[in-house]
Amino acid sequence: TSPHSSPSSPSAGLPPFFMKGSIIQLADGELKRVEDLRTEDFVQSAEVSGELKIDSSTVERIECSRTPNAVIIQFSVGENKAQVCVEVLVEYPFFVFGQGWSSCCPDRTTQLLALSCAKLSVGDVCISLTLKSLK
Amino acid sequence: VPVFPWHSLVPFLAPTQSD
Repeated sequence: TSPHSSPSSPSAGLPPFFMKGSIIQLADGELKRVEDLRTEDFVQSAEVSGELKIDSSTVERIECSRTPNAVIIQFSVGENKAQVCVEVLVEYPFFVFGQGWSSCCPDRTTQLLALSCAKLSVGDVCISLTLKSLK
Repeated sequence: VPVFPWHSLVPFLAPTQSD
């Protein structure tokens, strides 16, 4: 099941849970608003979950995409520094360690989602997930 | 009010494991 937002959503193209005020359930059951999440919430939730592991994904490069309003972000993921590229809308928010929500176009994120964001830059370390058991 | 799981919010950047 892919998390498509409804056409009526003002966050067209983005999943609905990034909208300011969205209720997020942490792994221990605690409920928080998306804008109140902190680095520890993700780290602790991953610890509780058992299956998921938090990786540090460093932004290596941000380049324009042929898709309008999209960018291609190259990450260096985890201890192995695996290179992974993702194509996302410029307003798509990532969670940067110790900093919080950040996007390539924070003004647009704030406009569309009311979620306040910092500017995502090369060198930022984002929270990402992998499966724990890869043996 | 919909409640979303925490892990929806962060990308799943599993590197491709090629053995």
